[in-house]
Amino acid sequence: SESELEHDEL
Amino acid sequence: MNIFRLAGDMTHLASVLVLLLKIHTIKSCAGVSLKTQELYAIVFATRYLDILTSFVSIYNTLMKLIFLGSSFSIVWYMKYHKTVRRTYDRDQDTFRHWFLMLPCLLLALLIHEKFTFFEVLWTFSLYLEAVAILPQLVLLQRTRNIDNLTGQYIFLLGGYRGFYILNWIYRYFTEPHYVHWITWIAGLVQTLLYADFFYYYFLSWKNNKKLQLPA
Repeated sequence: SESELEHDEL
Repeated sequence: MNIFRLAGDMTHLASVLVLLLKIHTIKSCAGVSLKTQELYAIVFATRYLDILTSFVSIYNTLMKLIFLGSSFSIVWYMKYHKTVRRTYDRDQDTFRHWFLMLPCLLLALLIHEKFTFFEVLWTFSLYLEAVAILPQLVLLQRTRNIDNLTGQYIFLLGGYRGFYILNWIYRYFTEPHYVHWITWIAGLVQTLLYADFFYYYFLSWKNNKKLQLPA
């Protein structure tokens, strides 16, 4: 799938 | 959210506030590198492109807006504000910062976690942030005249990087599957660049002398 990685940091 | 991440974000926020305080209240940007500030504006613009499409928390979105707004307004102040721009050390701030962008982009195209538009740009922002402080460090060496606010600004920025490393170590041991090699290596390189500055910062603090970097 084309889902993006989860980025939970700034 | 752990205490190290929060401390990192707060020192980052404090660094931006110190810089805005200097620019807004004293109406001076002496000793501040416009090149570095332009790179930070690009770093945040490319990293937070997902601000509308990916929601993590109100905290995250708010911080993204603060870092985007502050970095672009600092660049605006230094370039266009009639009083502030006169205090800019134009002749000393000659680092060819745009040349840092191409290798960072190529590296992001080659080394990334996932080959998608947002992910490559996110990775590019990590690489660029790692080296964005270089024009500022070069300017510090050249001007040899570092006021307290500029020194504190860079000290706080370095602190932010240090806390993020502690945050990664903490998360690695407390969260399963938390592995982000690219973020870690880029972050480590960035922090090592500050290590030199920190060394001279503490040396000057210990000897109770004005901060001066070797040529």
